[in-house]
Amino acid sequence: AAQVRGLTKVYGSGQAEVRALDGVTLDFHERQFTAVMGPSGSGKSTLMHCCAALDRATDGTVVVGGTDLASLKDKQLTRLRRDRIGFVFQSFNLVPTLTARENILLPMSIAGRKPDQEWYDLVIDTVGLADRLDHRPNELSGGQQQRVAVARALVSRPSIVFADEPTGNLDSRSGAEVLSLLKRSVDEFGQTVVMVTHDPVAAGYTDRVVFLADGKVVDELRQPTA
Amino acid sequence: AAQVRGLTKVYGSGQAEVRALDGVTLDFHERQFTAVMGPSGSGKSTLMHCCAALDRATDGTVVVGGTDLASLKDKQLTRLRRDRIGFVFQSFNLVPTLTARENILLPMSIAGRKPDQEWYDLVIDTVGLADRLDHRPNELSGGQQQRVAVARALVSRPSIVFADEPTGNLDSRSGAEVLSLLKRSVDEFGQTVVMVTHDPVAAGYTDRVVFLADGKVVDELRQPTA
Ligand SMILES: Nc1ncnc2c1ncn2[C@@H]1O[C@H](COP(=O)(O)OP(=O)(O)OP(=O)(O)O)[C@@H](O)[C@H]1O
Ligand SMILES: Nc1ncnc2c1ncn2[C@@H]1O[C@H](COP(=O)(O)OP(=O)(O)OP(=O)(O)O)[C@@H](O)[C@H]1O
Ligand SMILES: [Mg+2]
Ligand SMILES: [Mg+2]
Repeated sequence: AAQVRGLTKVYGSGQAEVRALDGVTLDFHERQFTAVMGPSGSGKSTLMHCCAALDRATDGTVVVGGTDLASLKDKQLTRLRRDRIGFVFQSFNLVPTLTARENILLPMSIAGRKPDQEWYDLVIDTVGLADRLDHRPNELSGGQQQRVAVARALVSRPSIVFADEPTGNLDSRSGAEVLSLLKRSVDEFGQTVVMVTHDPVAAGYTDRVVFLADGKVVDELRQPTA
Repeated sequence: AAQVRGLTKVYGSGQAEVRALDGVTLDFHERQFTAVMGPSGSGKSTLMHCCAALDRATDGTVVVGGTDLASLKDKQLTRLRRDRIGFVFQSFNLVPTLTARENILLPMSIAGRKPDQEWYDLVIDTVGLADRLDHRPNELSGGQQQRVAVARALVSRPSIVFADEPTGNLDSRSGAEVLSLLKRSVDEFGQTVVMVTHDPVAAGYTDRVVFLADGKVVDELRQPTA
């Protein structure tokens, strides 16, 4: 699904230089639920953004669905992101002037596509937002906004989903609903999901955990249990 | 420290009415570390905002430090918030154009006050931001931004601190640092801290847990252990 080779992302220069990623090499396997864990500031969000074509690396390569991201022009990158990649942002990034429903359907409406009705109903029902769809983000609780962001990433059924801490603002029950949904989209619908998390319980839902520290991969765990 | 009586907050009206708080009555005790837990959407953030004078309730009373918030005019409320209350927002609410240091010192500079240098150093050191003070929020990771928000609330050593999910974006080690700092400000410096959290481990640091559901208090736990 995605191959990362020698990925490096440097911010600033000289004294102020920050090596957010420092030569990361790893694979995200097709139809697997992979967790990415590591200390605050270790490069997890940066890794997600580079893999999802939301940011350009300083060095190294990212291949998604057989395509080297560096070979794509901006227009092609935009189309790849829109059609094949789902992204849940750590800070939600919802459009404040749109309702929850409009936010959830936005990527597909831009692409001129309609969602599969059954899948849409399942996602909305599972994240528990049915009675909040007409509200705008500032009328929603933190956890409700996060669930809108999750639904938005899943509804278009992208081949690969990058979820940056999708349950950080959720109580254990809503969190479990979201995690089962993510696991289900992998096990039943063949999607590939990569999830950044700080929560060992969330990691327990995945097939494999990759650990980052100081911008590098430092460890890996197969079949984690909480 | 704070007494809440019959607190009600209603959004919308008629069919669209949402009772975010529905007759909440409870006390936050002086020099205690209280946790507020409950499902996503149960009213935790709304309760924090009403108690911290960031929002006006529909009904009921909030008394903070002996003062009925409803008796204060806007200017007096602003001064109370600035001088006596510290607040950590669920979505951080940092000023994007200011550096971490400027964000942390902002409430005090507005009040024309300087922080206690030893306390300032302790807070900065404990939240682990010493090498990030000159960066702006968009140059910081999610967890780093959250730690800036925590430091901002604590540095002025307010008599009461309301922290809305202060460790939601932190790995277990940074989270433990923040929680020990909050506990320390209660045990050693006599502050009152009220913390919304979804994390049982975080609740384990507190003296008492209050549970909300559907805008009401439904349960309470003394001396919780994770
Ligand atoms: N402006 C608003 N208009 C309508 N409903 C609102 C508004 N603001 C908040 N609400 C609703 O009030 C309820 C309580 O929200 P609140 O943010 O207090 O929940 P919370 O317990 O903090 O949830 P979370 O754990 O997800 O952060 C939610 O159902 C939310 O949708
Ligand atoms: N624009 C920038 N300029 C300078 N440094 C940056 C910039 N963006 C990110 N960083 C730094 O890069 C490092 C990695 O950030 P990243 O957001 O990937 O961490 P993270 O693992 O997601 O952390 P968290 O768990 O706190 O969300 C951090 O130390 C951060 O301060
Ligand atoms: Mg991050
Ligand atoms: Mg909240």
